[in-house]
Amino acid sequence: QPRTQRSAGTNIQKKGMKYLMEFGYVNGPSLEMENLMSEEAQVKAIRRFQAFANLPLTGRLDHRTIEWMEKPRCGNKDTLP
Amino acid sequence: KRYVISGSQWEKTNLTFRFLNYSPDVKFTKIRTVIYEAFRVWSQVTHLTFTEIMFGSAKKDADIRIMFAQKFHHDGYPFDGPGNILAHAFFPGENKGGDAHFDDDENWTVDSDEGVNLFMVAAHEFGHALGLSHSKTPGSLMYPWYAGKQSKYYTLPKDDVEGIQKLYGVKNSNNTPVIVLVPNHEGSKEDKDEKKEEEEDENKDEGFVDNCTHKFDAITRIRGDVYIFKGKYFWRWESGGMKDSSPILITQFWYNYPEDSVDAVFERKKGSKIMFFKGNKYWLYDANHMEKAWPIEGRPLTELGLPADLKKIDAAFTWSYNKRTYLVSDDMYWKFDENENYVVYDYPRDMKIWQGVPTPLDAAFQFNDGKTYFIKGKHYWEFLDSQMRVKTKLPTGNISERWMQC
Repeated sequence: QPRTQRSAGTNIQKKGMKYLMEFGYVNGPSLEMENLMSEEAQVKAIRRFQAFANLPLTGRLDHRTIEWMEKPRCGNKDTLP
Repeated sequence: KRYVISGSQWEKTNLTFRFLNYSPDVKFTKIRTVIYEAFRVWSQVTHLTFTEIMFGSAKKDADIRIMFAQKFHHDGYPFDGPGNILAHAFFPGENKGGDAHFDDDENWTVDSDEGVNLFMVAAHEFGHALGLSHSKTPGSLMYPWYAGKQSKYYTLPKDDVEGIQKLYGVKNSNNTPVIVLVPNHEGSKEDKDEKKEEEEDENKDEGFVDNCTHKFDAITRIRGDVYIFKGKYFWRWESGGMKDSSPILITQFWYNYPEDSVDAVFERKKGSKIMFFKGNKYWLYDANHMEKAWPIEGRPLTELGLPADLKKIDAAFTWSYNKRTYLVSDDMYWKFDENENYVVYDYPRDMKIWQGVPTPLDAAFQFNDGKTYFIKGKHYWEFLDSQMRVKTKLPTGNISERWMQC
């Protein structure tokens, strides 16, 4: 992948993970943890979000999932710790 | 079941709230009206009541404190500028518990489809402040994503009703609020007498109104004369005595007045027009005629900036001390700006400030002697303006004797 595309992908991944941490989809103690998350944990967190938002459970930050993450919303978490 | 209980709830149902500030996007009086409506969404289906606290400095002066803020605002959840996160609220509890914060980088709107609809977001955030978490049911109020402006008459979706009633119980079946009047005493002799008299009054044949009756609906001064209203009649008192001991039908004098009684009335200084209040409506008269093109059914009190759920005005009077007009309902009062035809910012306030004035009032007015009198039941209280209190805790006198020559 060209560098710009690769870094954009990383950026989306970071933003996606930050979102999932912020709204309670990742059982990490704080936002600082997302770059230490395993691939598997990230897929699980994405699927949890897709289930809550009634999206197809792809486990990937696909276009539809990212679009949904950009919608205006309440700042409270979606799930209980 | 899709609603989610957050795990915390208030151990009481009579909750208090306070505005810490307002957004510059919308007239504060509209914000107040919208917030009242947003609370009503929840109080309509439970025993919850929400009472505004006007002043406070203590850390936790109200259960739910409402604040508009941008970016970092002294909690661990800074807002993110326009879009994305619109607001958040804290579940019930101490300190920040119950507080609701709105991102003031959003363009808050009330009636338009543009911007972010304050009513919908506030009603959602108050769900959190009461102990509800997000629901995954699209269409439910507790769905995390903003769904745009509500329809004109918003009713809480079933999922949310079940969630909140799980926490705070159900209003009785036909959905009228269960009002439990818990007498904190057997009722003093005074109350009993008052009650007996009220029953006597009610039992009186409607067609016969005795001017030595004991309870009046409204009293005011118009063009220097005192008008005393009871049911569908009124008496006119000119300096020196009753113009006529037999009462006059309101509709004989104020043409087309549609109601069978008056809650409150006062003469505006501006243009000497007369404002009648009944229920949650008001009428403006120019002398004996309803103001041109005034809807016969009256105009809503909300037009004056009063809350949508205000049931009635108990008294309207011009205070002798500052010549300003005040509207009183239950234990709250608003200062009314006649030029703006709107209540003044940062009201209502608590009637406690008028020390010794009994609420709910029946009437209040400034008499020819330049003093202000507060009326409840058959009694009146003279008010000492400079001391901001009634002259005596006990009533100053009896209305019928003073103004009805009884």
